[in-house]
Amino acid sequence: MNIFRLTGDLSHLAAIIILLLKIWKTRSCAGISGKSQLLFALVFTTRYLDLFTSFISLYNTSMKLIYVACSYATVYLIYMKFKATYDGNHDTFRVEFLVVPVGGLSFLVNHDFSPLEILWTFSIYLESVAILPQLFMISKTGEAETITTHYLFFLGLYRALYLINWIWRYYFEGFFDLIAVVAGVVQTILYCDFFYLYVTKVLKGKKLSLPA
Amino acid sequence: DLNINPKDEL
Repeated sequence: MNIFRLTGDLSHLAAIIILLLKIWKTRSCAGISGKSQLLFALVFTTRYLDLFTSFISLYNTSMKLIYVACSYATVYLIYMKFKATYDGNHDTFRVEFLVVPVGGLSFLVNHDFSPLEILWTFSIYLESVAILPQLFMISKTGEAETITTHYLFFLGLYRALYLINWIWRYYFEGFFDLIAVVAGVVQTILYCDFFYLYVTKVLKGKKLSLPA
Repeated sequence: DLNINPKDEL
């Protein structure tokens, strides 16, 4: 565990908590893509099946349980408790265009052709693109609430910090996982445009809105 | 070494 990995995990946790609190405090999930949140719940479910097969550390187990629980809580708030505030008309990204190719790819390109490993690979590939429905929704409405941009910032920062973690681990531990690294690079690149808007607009106190 | 299992990262 190095500092980049730890801050990456904490950044991920911050993103998840920010989103949950935003929905809970405002009693509304307006502007949030339920589809992205469903995909993230699927990502955590398929990745953390190893909770049943191997124990790594108390930290590892607790974080996994927190991520899974929070992602299901978020989906519950969007599709059940605050369903009336869910902006389904703008959440129109076709998720099958992500899930089907990603499913196919995880069968073709993986470290080991076993059920758990394929599901882990699926989750890594799916996570890299799971934010697309949310970004699509923002591009459609042309704006995002500031709190939503904070959520996106920490969610993007998490994978960027993991990239530094992987460079660190390559040099100091000889650790290298090509699948995770390539997917992590793709995932981080998807946030670049947003990072630019976040720094040039949101951090200067302006609302994130896109030109019409 | 592909570090297949266990997965120590989240």
